[in-house]
Amino acid sequence: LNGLTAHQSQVLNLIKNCPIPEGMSIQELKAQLHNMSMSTIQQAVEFLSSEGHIYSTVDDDHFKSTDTE
Amino acid sequence: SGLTEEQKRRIEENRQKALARRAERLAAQR
Repeated sequence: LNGLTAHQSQVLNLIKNCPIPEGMSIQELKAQLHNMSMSTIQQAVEFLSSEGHIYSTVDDDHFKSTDTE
Repeated sequence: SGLTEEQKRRIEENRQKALARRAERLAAQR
């Protein structure tokens, strides 16, 4: 659809809908994506970041989406 | 928000870099 896998889309949507100014942490993603392993989440985050869909914020553990704002 | 000026600056900088990467990828797809 948008060139993303189902896992990547799920991760992106959660980050996109996070209202916190510093964005969403990897830990929070893991807490919400019960069906996804940590390495799958990290791979999705890495891909989304390399494609410019998301970016790190206050540290390398928090992410926001470029599609919001 | 509870962010410091330095954090806000860093976030905005990273946002601009991500937007540039996004534009680059989209251009490469055409």
